[in-house]
Amino acid sequence: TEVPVGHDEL
Amino acid sequence: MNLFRLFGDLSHLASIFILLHKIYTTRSCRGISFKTQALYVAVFVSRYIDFTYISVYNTLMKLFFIGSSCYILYLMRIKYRPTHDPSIDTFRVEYLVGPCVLLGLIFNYQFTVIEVLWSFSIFLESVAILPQLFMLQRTGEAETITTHYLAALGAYRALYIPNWIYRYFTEGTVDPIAVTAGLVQTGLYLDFFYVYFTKVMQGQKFELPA
Repeated sequence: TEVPVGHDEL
Repeated sequence: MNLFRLFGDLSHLASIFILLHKIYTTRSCRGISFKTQALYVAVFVSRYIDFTYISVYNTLMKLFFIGSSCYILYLMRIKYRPTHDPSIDTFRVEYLVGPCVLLGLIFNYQFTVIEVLWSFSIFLESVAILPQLFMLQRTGEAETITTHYLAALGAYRALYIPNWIYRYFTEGTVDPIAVTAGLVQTGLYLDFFYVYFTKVMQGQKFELPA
């Protein structure tokens, strides 16, 4: 598993 | 984007419109914690200044949350100032901000200003509702519209949880900082949700047992 890049969540 | 996240974001949007509606129709910000609202400004400003382009949706939402939270502070501090009673809004915010700064410095994905601010904002958001809940606890009751605001706000982070589970299975991604803080944030609402579902949804007034 990876951390989602660029923080696409609000 | 999945439905859980979309509905989570819509619930967040709805909560802000409910709050504005409450302030406008009652011409008062009674029952609303200024401290919680000020913490949300800190949360949105520290999280959304990264200027990373994701999508039009993302940018518009970020602008909306920064703009509306500042506007609510203006309403509370200037326009409807006399309707706010600071003597019941007594939660000590420094006990929240201090530890969140520390947590942000310790737990982050990269030791850069932007990333530390992002982590800080995630931790701060998870506890930003405490002054509001504390105020509710002190007064022991709330206007129904205020409870709808809180329910929509709580539903927002609650809906992010199935979103993370969905993303784990579809994209294989996990964001441990957001998930941990999100679980804490949702947990803080449990008591409130219990009273909301057993009383307000049955048409009764929101009143805490003495």
